[in-house]
Amino acid sequence: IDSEDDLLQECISSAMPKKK
Amino acid sequence: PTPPYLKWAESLHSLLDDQEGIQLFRTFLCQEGCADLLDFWFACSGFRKTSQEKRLKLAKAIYRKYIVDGSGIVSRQIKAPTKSFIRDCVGRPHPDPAMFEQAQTEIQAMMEENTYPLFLKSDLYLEYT
Repeated sequence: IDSEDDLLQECISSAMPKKK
Repeated sequence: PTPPYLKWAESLHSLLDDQEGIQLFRTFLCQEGCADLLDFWFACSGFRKTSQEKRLKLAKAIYRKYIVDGSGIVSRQIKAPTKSFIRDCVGRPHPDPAMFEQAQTEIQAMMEENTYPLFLKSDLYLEYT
């Protein structure tokens, strides 16, 4: 389950805009 | 130049295109108990870009966290046919990268009509500006 949460977090972060 | 916080008031997309805007909007949604809406929206965007080998596992993770439990804020906002479409996709060995698109649209519409205007009127945003 932990790794599933990590995968989800990684996915959410990947979609966020990078710092300008 | 226009300060970022004025841009945030132009559209939901302008807000979600700025790191600080996202952070403040998320704080607001946490106060309202619906931060999952925003996390789900970004998860859907991230899912489209995910490599094929991770896609099935990620599809299941998104499905379990936000959709399968009908009492969750995201699940309650997604239409029944959209949910059954997602359930069918999760059961396939190669999920479609666009499988969450309709659900994302529904959640986005809900934020545009409801939480985003509330955010712009909130003390949190007004104090920030």
